[in-house]
Amino acid sequence: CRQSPQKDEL
Amino acid sequence: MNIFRFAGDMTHLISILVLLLKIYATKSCSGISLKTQELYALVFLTRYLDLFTDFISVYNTIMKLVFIASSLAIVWCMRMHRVVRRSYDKEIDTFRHYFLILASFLLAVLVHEKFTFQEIFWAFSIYLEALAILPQLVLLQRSGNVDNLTGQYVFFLGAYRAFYILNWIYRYFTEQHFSRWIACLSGIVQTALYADFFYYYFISWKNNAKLQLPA
Repeated sequence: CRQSPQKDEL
Repeated sequence: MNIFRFAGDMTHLISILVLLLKIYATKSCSGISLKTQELYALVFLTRYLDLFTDFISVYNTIMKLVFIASSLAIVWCMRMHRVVRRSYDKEIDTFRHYFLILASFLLAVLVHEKFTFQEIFWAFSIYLEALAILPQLVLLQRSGNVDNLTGQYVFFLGAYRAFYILNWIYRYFTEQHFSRWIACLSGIVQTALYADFFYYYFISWKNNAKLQLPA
């Protein structure tokens, strides 16, 4: 998995 | 947000509601591991430190608050409630959950995205969540018989993890950036822990029989 900018998951 | 992520959040929410319903309706927490519930409370408290620093959406903020409040309420009930705490299976809920906390913390110190207070606790919460179900699974195995609501609770909790994996696969193909590898790997480990439970859950469902786990 590549990096996502925000931690938008719970 | 995609449908898998939403389904995951909803099955997570349902699992918590089922657990609260069981405790409220039967005034009993038999078959429920206090160790697992304490670990979840710790998971939510350490993961959602970003409540104070990052705003993502009203949905996210509300869900975070619901998860923190419900997990603390469950721990409070099992420890403090005059009637409920009497039904707690203390003598078979003996998993040494402190080791899980220690191991997750050490791993978070070694493997994290950034060496900051918040990032280390975020990684810690991800690792701990992956392992937090273990005391519950061990308790069910030891007690053998699983009552209906407890079985549903663990089932929905497992379904939540399965939907999150579908969500990551979906995001992998639809977005430029994907979920984080720390969360992905831990999520796969976490879901794998449910495999055995799911197997017996489906057998009992297929035979229309009470859920029983082999000793």
